[in-house]
Amino acid sequence: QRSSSSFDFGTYHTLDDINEELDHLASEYSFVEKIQIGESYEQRPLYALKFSTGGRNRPAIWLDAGIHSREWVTQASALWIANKIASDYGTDDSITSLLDKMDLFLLPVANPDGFVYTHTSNRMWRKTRSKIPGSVCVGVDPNRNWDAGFGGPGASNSPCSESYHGPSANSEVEVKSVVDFIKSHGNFKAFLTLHSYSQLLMYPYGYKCTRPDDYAELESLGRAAASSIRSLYGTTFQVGTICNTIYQASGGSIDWAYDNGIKYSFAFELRDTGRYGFLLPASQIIPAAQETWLGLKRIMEHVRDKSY
Amino acid sequence: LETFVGHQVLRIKTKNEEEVKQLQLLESLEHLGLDFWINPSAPALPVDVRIPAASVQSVKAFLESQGIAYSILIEDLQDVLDKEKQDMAESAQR
Repeated sequence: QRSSSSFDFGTYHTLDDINEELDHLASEYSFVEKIQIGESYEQRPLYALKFSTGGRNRPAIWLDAGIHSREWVTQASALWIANKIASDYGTDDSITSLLDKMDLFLLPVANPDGFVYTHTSNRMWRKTRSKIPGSVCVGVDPNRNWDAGFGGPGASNSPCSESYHGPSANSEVEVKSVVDFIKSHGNFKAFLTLHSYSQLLMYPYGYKCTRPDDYAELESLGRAAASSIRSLYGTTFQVGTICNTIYQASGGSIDWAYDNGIKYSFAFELRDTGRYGFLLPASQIIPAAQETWLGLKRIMEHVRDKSY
Repeated sequence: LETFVGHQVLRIKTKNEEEVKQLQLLESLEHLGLDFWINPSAPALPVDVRIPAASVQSVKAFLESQGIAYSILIEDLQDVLDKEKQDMAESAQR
């Protein structure tokens, strides 16, 4: 018997409520499984949803959200997207053909310690909550902690900075857990990460200002995805490399993924443009998720059809 | 619980590399407690920064003395936070 869910995708939720909803999705759909890929610094489980309709070690797509904990619309969008994928399989041709060929892994709260901290202590918290020996300041920017130009331009060596890169690459267990999982799986074809603020769709590189080998394909795919996003509510996303679009930033996840052979590596910066900062009104969660989904789907279809 | 009463978010628009450098200098002044939502990088890109109440006047004075243009994106961050909290409470009740 199917259970009914009272989960409201159009509002913000605590970590406990999110984890409960992950359980619900996994129980509702036979091809959805909740898996644990590690534990945070404060020993919270890192839960991902695995969407798989069969096969063994199929080519896969990675999608994460909330690595910067205050970017609440990303965790909320990831849940809406998870439900969309699960409920549309079997009725939507695009999702059905995607999941008949590939697996999808979705990590909706990549930084659970930070997320809980935004709910309980400081709504503007961005980093992890790891303690830094010798410093009164807490936390590392987990999107400066990947082994991709680690410690280079666009990351701070001050533990008190919002963009502190950490003592060493992968020092943050939240980052290392994803790295270990992706390496041990060995067959990821796309790495997509959701951030929020200023409406951008970016591909490598961020740690250097040179174009990636697949520049032409990534640029064209990025533009196609931005066009899909715009088709729903007219939201304009700027497309380009991290360095050209926003600023040089080292130690980022999509640079690591690309340098480790995952060609289709993109970072989304969802709404908003600044008027609400990271406090995007809940009424905009579903529109943000809907338009983001169109962009993600465009990329996923390309990945599905262009095996490499 | 940390509150953000009087914190403002400014959008700063730079005209040239010199102004970008001035903002990068500002970024390095840790005692101001600035939280850059978009860091200073190139003249064409805006810079968004959250400024604690105690630093608002000094940052504005600095920008005005250097002739750097800015506008206020969020007048009082705590007002927006309170609204969010109220929305969440109403949703939970529903």
